[in-house]
Amino acid sequence: AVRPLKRKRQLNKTNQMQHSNKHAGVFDDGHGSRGRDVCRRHELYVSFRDLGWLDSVIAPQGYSAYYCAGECNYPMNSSMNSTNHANMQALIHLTKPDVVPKVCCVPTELSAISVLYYDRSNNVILRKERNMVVQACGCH
Amino acid sequence: SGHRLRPPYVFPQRRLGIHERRDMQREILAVLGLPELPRPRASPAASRQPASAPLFMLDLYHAMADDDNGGPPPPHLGRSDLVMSFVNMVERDRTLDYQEPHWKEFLFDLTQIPAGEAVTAAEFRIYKEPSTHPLNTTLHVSMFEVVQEHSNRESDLFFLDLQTLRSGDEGWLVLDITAASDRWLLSHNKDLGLRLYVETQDGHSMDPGLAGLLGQQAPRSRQPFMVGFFRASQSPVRAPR
Repeated sequence: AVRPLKRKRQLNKTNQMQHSNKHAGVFDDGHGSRGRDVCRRHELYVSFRDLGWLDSVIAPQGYSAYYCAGECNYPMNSSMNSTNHANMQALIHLTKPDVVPKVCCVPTELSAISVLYYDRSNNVILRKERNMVVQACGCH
Repeated sequence: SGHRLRPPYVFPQRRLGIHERRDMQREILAVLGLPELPRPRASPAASRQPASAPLFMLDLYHAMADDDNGGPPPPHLGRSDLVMSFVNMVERDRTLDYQEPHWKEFLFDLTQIPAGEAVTAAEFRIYKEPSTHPLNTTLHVSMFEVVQEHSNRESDLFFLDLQTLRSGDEGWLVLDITAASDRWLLSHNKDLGLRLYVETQDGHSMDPGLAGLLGQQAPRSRQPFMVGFFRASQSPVRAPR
């Protein structure tokens, strides 16, 4: 009986964690900032519906923006999309952590989204916004 | 404080106040390049708005999405990052006076064009139904920009495009009006006037309506509209707030 409770409390904590991240219209996958996993892409959905814009935005109803988070520690394997420089910086960080910062987990490939909406004169506008969706993360 | 090793990417966990949420939404809109406040809830008048432009733009939206996934971009779309359709329109006809050439004129409000956008292409789209008189003949449809109107004489016109078709043809007629964009970028607040003429093979002027060209009286999905394709001429500088 205790374990389910513990698990329930654990779930509540996770939900609470997700809830606190749930600013109107922005959801992430909740465990992105806790686990010590390696640099990778995490789910982050921006919902136009929850932002109350569906009177103006015809399509889409939201989009997956994603974000990058995770550790960039030496040695970095190929999946971490790192550069020689990043490997060098990670090595030097090990020897001088107060001087040289850690290598950052950042987007290395981004793509555009298109948004179809009404403007104030009821004209229909199609706008392409570049660099809005993370396609890949890496250590840099 | 640097000594107590905080998890490297924990974000401050606190609820945003009402004003902060409103500011946050405004910032998200700015990042998306959208106008500041969403359009007010659709008024009843909006339901009588032409549906032709939204339907066309929805097709462009899907084509742009395909373009992102490597599909062939439709014409004009590949070089544009903004497409605007204009429906706010006033329509004027001169079709009753038998001596003058007949024409149909369309006025468009271009005030919503954002600054810093360069026109890559512009089209005027009007739907043509099959026309029976005269039967099975060639029609020449020409489009002009009304540059300057005069009370005592004909307006100054600037030729834009000419299309030749058969009286029995049906479908969307697309007229290239890109050449008019030089002027409209200089004077946003002046309505753009487009004038349409139809002539038969032997040069007689014809009422565009009789030729099957539908104006504002057409069903909502077939009303004429204008489309502008734009490219941002410089990367938008986001003012610090």
